[in-house]
Amino acid sequence: AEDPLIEQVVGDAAGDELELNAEAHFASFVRRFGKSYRDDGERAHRMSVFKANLRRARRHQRLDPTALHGVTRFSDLTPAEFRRQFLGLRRSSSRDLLKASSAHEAPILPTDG
Amino acid sequence: LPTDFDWREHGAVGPVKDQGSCGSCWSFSTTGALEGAHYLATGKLEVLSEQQMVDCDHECDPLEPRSCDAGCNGGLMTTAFSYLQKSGGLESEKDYPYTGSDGTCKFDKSKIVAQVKNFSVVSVDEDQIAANLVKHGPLAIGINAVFMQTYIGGVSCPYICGRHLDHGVLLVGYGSAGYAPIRFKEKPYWIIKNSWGENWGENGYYKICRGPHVQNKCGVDSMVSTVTAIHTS
Repeated sequence: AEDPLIEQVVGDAAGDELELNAEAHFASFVRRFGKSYRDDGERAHRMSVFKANLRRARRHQRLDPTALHGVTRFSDLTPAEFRRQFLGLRRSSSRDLLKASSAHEAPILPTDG
Repeated sequence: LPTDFDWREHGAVGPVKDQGSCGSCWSFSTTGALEGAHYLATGKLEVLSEQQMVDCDHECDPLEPRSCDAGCNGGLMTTAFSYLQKSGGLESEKDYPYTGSDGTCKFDKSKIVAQVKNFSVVSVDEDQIAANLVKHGPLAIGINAVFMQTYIGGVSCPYICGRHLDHGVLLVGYGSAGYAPIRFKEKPYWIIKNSWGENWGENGYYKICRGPHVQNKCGVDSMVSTVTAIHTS
């Protein structure tokens, strides 16, 4: 759902700069959020996830220009890890909720005036 | 309806909390809605316990008995409201503090501070959502959180965003014209309280655009529930 309709396939200067400095950005991220990894292997893996998330943040910025996207404390997590650890809503919709719970539909309220 | 409204300015919203590495967003959305409803019923803001629901709420969907509230493995706000009606209510955060992991139930009925009177599901209509927000207090909602992993600030209004819901949050207000995007117009937005601590987003809050031309962005209108609290002295 997050992929743009038209995907840029050639590099751009800002993107290349970001990639080149990914190690420095990662070191800054580790310091800022007090991250620690059990060994060098884990650190290298998190670094590669972080790099992917830098690209993802850039993609989000292009798709969502009225917000600011960038490095957050979740930048060393894959989307699946992020979902598992920080989300947790069972899938449902309003229609399902009405069927599934003892909830009733809220009465329609006046909205004029 | 007022053009702008924010329950934080009316004292109905507690401090931003942090769910840690635990899929318990649904319990934070539930406590946020009940904290607001309890404030409207009593005039007193009680910070309520998520851990009670994480440990004790195993309420299941009557149509899908295998789909149940399951602490750090996820849940649903309406089934949590249902649990709260059956169990009698919620203890305070102070009496039943959050640990961020699943534990055994230590619910003490004598320590209940807020009780659910009724709850209902609001139709997928932004005017009705706004009206219910203003009348009944902050609303428990579901959202697609894909853009929230990288969000830092501003009004989020992605051109494309999935509508499958994976995160429970709290709708606390709305603004009429908060940002001037490349779309050339000042656009209205919802104000959403998240449970990832104060250092995430705009002091723990997320803003996402709303209608008339961008309804249900990231599924924000599609799972909205409201709760009322029993007036206790």
